[in-house]
Amino acid sequence: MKAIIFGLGNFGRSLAVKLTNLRHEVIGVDSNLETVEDLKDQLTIAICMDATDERAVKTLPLRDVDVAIVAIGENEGASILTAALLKKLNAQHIIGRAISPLHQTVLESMGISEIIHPEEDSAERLALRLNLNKLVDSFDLPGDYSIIETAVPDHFIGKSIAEIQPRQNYQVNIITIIRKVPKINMIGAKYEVIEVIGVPEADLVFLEKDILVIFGANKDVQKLAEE
Amino acid sequence: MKAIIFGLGNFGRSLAVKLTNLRHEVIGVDSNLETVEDLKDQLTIAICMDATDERAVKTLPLRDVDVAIVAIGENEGASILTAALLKKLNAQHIIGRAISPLHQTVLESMGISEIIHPEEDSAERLALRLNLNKLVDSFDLPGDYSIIETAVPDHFIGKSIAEIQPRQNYQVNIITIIRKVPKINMIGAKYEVIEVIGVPEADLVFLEKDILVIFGANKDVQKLAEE
Ligand SMILES: Nc1ncnc2c1ncn2[C@@H]1O[C@H](COP(=O)(O)OP(=O)(O)OP(=O)(O)O)[C@@H](O)[C@H]1O
Ligand SMILES: Nc1ncnc2c1ncn2[C@@H]1O[C@H](COP(=O)(O)OP(=O)(O)OP(=O)(O)O)[C@@H](O)[C@H]1O
Repeated sequence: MKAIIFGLGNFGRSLAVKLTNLRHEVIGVDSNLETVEDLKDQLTIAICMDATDERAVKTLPLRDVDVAIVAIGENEGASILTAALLKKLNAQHIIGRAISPLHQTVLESMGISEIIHPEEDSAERLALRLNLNKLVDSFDLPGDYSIIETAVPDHFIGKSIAEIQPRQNYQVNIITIIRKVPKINMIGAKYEVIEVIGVPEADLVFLEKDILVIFGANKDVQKLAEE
Repeated sequence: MKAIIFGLGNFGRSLAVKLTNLRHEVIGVDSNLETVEDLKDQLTIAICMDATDERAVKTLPLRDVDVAIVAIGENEGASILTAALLKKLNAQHIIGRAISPLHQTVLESMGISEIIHPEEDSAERLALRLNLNKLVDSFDLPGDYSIIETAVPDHFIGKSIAEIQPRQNYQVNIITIIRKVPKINMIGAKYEVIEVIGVPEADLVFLEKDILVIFGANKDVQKLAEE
């Protein structure tokens, strides 16, 4: 896959490097020369350019890439202008970034449907984690169902899935369990690794530090996460 | 739950507002008066203060809150100093924020184990989504298993779960399906809502725009997401 990323701040640079490491071709663009120099060896190509300068942006292979991402954030003006320019130059798949509701509205009115809010999304996930006492992490599903990781309730410990009967008694489906698993390394030394145990068998017994990954209706899942 | 959030930039303010809306007591702290004024009505309390000023921070009820979050980012110096100050004043649960690997290392060496990287985490999730063609979203699990949302493979459409036999033939567990569901509103008008259908029955038939939420070993899950 070919991608162009405009703006190599924290978000843009992490995205560019990650995609390059996943073996995609990434062109990174930033107006700060030092930033471009720093990333030269980590991306396919790093170019120093003002993303709002039409004559410069026109020289990029915009019709040839699969996705063009505007990762400029705080500089909302530049972020919007760059997105507008990409629209004008017919880039095929544009992903924008919005820092404020107004910023979001402007991008949407330009027909940019895919808009990322890095800080807001991370804040939301942390807020949900802090909100539910035993919640370790959660997965966004639309509507009234959730998938969450939660610390095992105390009264499950020492019992098996067959005894607990999560579907009948708690209306949740236990997808899997995350637990520390002892391993032996190449030189015979013991060590522990946090692992997912796969699809659980009915005779699996819950252990003290287990983290359950469960699926169910929000209120049922929250009930377990609050125990 | 009582929380103090230092730094009300994009991340800090979203977190503070979200937690307040979830009915927690939130004290928001920022050195920028305008920022504090803007948030006065949306938080329990908003205070204008330099988070690196020990005499000022000492006046906060640090021993009385459940969590103290340093949401200052770009100003790495202030972010680190604030975290150090909270450590010194014995705040019970400190969550830090790191913008660079050095920033992370300093916080870790101070004994701050919970560190958030808002931009980097969002970049990682977007990179994974772009990497797997039909991937809609993914949930981080340790080790070699994943939960992902993926567009339904073409050859599933029109068949039932019983016919497809996902566990035998694809080694994945279909947790649930996200699809558009027709509804009637209060005045009798029809509309559509994107919903999770709950735990799927064996006779459920896959439809064209379905999004499958599946669990399985990475390579099996990726195989489906690439079809
Ligand atoms: N007109 C422009 N053309 C090219 N690059 C730009 C332009 N304006 C800003 N940038 C670059 O975009 C990057 C992100 O800048 P911005 O000020 O938006 O930061 P930010 O919102 O703090 O980003 P992040 O949160 O990802 O760190 C910077 O490296 C900056 O040099
Ligand atoms: N010493 C300090 N004391 C209190 N507040 C501070 C201090 N330094 C910075 N802040 C506040 O922290 C907030 C975040 O600032 P920072 O420069 O870290 O931005 P940022 O990394 O771009 O944040 P975000 O990505 O969340 O928007 C700002 O509102 C700023 O006023």
